Amino acid sequence: ASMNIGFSQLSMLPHLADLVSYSIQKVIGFAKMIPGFRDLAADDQIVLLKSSAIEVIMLRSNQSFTLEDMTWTCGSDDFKYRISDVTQAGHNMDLLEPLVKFQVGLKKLNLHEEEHVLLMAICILSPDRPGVQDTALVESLQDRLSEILQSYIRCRHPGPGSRLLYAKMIQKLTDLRSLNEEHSRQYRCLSFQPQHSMQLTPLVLEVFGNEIS
Amino acid sequence: KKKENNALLRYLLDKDDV
Repeated sequence: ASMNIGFSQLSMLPHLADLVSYSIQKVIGFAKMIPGFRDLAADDQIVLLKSSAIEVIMLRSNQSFTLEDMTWTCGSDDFKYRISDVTQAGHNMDLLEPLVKFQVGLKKLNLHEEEHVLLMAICILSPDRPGVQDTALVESLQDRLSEILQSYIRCRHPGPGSRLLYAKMIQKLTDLRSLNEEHSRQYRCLSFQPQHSMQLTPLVLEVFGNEIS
Repeated sequence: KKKENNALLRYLLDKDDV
């Protein structure tokens, strides 16, 4: 009964909407520190952020993801996010099953923090996002980050863990594209229902789209 | 209309992060 009540009212939606809204602000702050990002036209900066925000949040959240119990444990056990918390925010297993699989795979790469940060920057500076105008400039910035990442792995990532590591990291970016699409599909359903879209934040509505407007 | 679009994103991009 409690599950049904939780589900129908999406009891976790307000909290997760706030968490995602806060995270989007952090992604924007991070993007502004990427060399060259601020030199892009404002419209391209906006296109890149809107299309990559959810992917960077999924990447960033891997730090708190734990293989022990397949949850995002942020600090003490009071701040532990389980799959059930995300379903009670309106998402279903079509997203969560591949998302957990993605988190497990990423965790097992045991990335250095430098590699993790570079991967998020490379994810943001993807020239193939729909609506990008100056794809050549975005591509040149991404290429530079990719070269830095490959050099870092060669010089600083010793031992067996580094074998094919760059290729595995790029594969994670591909996985994120399909997670992004599934998230968008489920978000669209959610945002069509006024009783749920009213619980989202202005920034979430702006970044993920506000069907109502 | 275009200008009004993404007003929050533009603000967060332009504001000076401490």
